[in-house]
Amino acid sequence: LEKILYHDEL
Amino acid sequence: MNIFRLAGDMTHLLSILVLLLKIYATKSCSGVSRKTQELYAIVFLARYLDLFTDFISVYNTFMKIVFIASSLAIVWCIRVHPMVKRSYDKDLDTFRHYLLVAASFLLALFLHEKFTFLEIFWAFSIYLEAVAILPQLVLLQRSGNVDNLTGQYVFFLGAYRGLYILNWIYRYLTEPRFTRWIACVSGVVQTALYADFFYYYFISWKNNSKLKLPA
Repeated sequence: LEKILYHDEL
Repeated sequence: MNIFRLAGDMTHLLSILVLLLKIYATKSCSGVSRKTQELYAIVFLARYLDLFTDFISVYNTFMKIVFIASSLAIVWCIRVHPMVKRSYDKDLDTFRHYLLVAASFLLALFLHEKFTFLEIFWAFSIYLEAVAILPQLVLLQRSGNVDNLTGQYVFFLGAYRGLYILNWIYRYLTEPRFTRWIACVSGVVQTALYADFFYYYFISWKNNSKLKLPA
């Protein structure tokens, strides 16, 4: 989950 | 997603649309740095490798595809389209952009979140994006006169960066575990590069005169 949250911007 | 992030993404999209409009309407890329556009294409291709591994939202996936496709389309126009190609002045666009690519990649090898293929390319894309505007700014400064659409293109790109900083401040204040040094520090550096341009942009706007950059 952390990794996904980390790259949630464009 | 907060309002600053959304507004940032929209101005980013708008900047690309303005550039495409300029190239399409005038069939010319005068004042546009092909090198900056190629760097952006590399930035998007390197960053969105996670298109195949991570899904965040339909919005994110859609925007990633739009950014990759539009940046490739712009590079294609400048390199291949017969009329647009003719208007490209390579003598003005002399920035050694491969040095930026090499330096960004080297930095990514040392400064990254995790030593994995995707993370290194992600960090590389962040560093490269921070400096990718340099060939464009140098070209504008060398040519002095900036046509309206090119000026607006750079203005919207700078606005996008500024809004992303507001987005990070907002997230820092509202999300308990929001820390992302690589993106934020690079983002601030990137935005600072626009300071000079913005200064002259506002002067010309205030005086209602054509944008001119000092040599």
